[in-house]
Amino acid sequence: SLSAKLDGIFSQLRGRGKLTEANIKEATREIRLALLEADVNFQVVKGFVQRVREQALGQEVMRSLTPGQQVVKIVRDELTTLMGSQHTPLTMASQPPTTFLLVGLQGSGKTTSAAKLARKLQDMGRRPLLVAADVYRPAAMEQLRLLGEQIQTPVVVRQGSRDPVDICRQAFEEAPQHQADAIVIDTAGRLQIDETLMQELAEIKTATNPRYTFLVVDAMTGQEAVNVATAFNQAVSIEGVILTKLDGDARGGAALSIQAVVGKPIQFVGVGEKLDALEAFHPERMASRLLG
Amino acid sequence: VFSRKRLDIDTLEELEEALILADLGARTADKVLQEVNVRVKNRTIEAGDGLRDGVIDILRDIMTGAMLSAAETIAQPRPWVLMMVGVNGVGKTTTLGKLAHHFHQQGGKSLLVAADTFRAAAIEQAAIWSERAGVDVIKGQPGGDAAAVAFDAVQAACARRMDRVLIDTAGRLHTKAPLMEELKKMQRVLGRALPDAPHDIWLVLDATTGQNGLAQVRQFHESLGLTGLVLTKLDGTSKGGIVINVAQEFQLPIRYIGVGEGVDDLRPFDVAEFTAALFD
Ligand SMILES: Nc1nc2c(ncn2[C@@H]2O[C@H](COP(=O)(O)OP(=O)(O)OP(=O)(O)O)[C@@H](O)[C@H]2O)c(=O)[nH]1
Ligand SMILES: Nc1nc2c(ncn2[C@@H]2O[C@H](COP(=O)(O)OP(=O)(O)OP(=O)(O)O)[C@@H](O)[C@H]2O)c(=O)[nH]1
Ligand SMILES: [Mg+2]
Ligand SMILES: [Mg+2]
Repeated sequence: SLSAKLDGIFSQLRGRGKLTEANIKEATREIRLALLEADVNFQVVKGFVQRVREQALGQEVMRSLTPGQQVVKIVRDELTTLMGSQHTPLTMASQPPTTFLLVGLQGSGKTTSAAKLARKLQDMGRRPLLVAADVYRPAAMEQLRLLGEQIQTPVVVRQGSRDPVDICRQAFEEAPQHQADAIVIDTAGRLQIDETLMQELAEIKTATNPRYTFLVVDAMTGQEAVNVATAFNQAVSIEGVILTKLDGDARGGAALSIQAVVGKPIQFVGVGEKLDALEAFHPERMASRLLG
Repeated sequence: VFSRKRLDIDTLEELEEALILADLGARTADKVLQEVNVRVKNRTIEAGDGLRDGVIDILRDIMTGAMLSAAETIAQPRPWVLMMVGVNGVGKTTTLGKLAHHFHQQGGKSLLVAADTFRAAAIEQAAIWSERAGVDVIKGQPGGDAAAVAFDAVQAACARRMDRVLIDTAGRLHTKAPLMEELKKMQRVLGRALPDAPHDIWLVLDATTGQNGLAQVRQFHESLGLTGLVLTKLDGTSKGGIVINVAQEFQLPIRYIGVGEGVDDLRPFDVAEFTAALFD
């Protein structure tokens, strides 16, 4: 683990002394490797390591911590600050319905997360309506329909339709019948470089005016996470990220990268395939995960 | 980086950045840089255009094990049984549909087996792909025993003298031991339906995956003994460099790549194209 490596690096530093350029250099090398291994973006790692270096240099060795522990503390605090400072709980629109739009690359977990979000809204006392607006993927609408059934939530399904904007419009018209005060829209996976589909997404956003647009990101995403998030944010301005499949051993560096570059927080994390597996994001836990 | 006339520290740093951005990972990138230094010393690499070709040569050497992907010369027992495995959402079902179409065009009778009995609408999804591909499908029951579905399908394929059995399995994270056990069980059960089946087990890797891809290959390989990889979503901006990291440790041929969501968006893996594209 990084803590163990840092302890090893500073084991020569005993009693009173300062953290110096020389011993910091080896430490920052280990920190850099750990974060890159965790899929944090190259440029984000560069800036992060620089900040840690600046904070560590010249610090007096504390009596209560070993120098290694001290550097770990600096790293952990810096990570938690980066990821925690913008977290806010969900708030509903003053006028119902509160609309949620889920977007992202293929296979990231949007459909599953849409149902999980609906279930969470139910737990919060809301009445959600799910909208199956993926007109491309085989059996996508059926998938959401079945998930809605599992949590006794109505789903707007228009099997023959090739028009997601129209499906959404119909959903808004249908909402009062279900006394729905929240609408959760599942969209098709798409590449951020697909101009036609990104334009379609912008049209869906305009037509539905969501309070929350969530980018759904797979925790195992590598270096491209920043480019993907930046492009989606430019096309449809996201409020936050849902980071999925964190029940595996992917370190999830994409979380840090996206927050650092796009400035949008992780709102929820997906921690399993079942519909109750959606949790609030805990920055300190993520910091530990990133440090490995 | 390749327009530089000299191999100075800046050039090497830029090269390192390009490799890491392509998801090779810091350690593999470092190995490549060390090899660049070696080849510069013995003059097999020069600056300028020479550097680009030199790096591509190094990458190709690493990928030699992944190049046994003469995908069309797959051993052909009859029926040939393939299991498609991998973590959630990487493109197993879609890839199997594309493969079924590809084999159908080649001739012979393929049977698609919708053995993901867990995820909502997985069987319906596979069934639609079988229609697109023009092949028969055997559908499990949601909640049913996936291994039993696979067993029955292979028996049916033998009885009907079919050529290929293509088995779709549910996505699962490699860290979940009970789910990995399920796959091992399917593997054992298939061996009882037909000796030596499954003849191939391919792991599907998503090109957008970072360093976790190595852990996926390691765990699935350890549990099952993989005979190949498929790299999907290369039509996106991720370079899929994780397979170079994988190639350092495992000699697993990359059979095909996925380059889109349509039935024809499947290509045999071409190491020259792949390594060149890393620097586009
Ligand atoms: N283990 C785990 N699996 C997840 C999680 N979230 C989603 N999945 C699984 O990931 C796979 C893909 O999920 P989907 O919801 O179909 O993904 P999607 O983004 O809607 O996919 P497209 O519509 O094709 O773009 C499925 O097998 C899900 O069960 C999670 O948090 N943990
Ligand atoms: N752009 C692109 N999308 C792909 C490719 N391969 C698969 N997809 C998409 O990725 C998403 C997930 O594909 P699936 O075939 O459902 O993935 P899976 O591995 O079977 O998922 P689970 O069964 O839920 O684990 C779908 O939206 C596919 O259309 C590819 O090569 N390129
Ligand atoms: Mg979906
Ligand atoms: Mg599938």
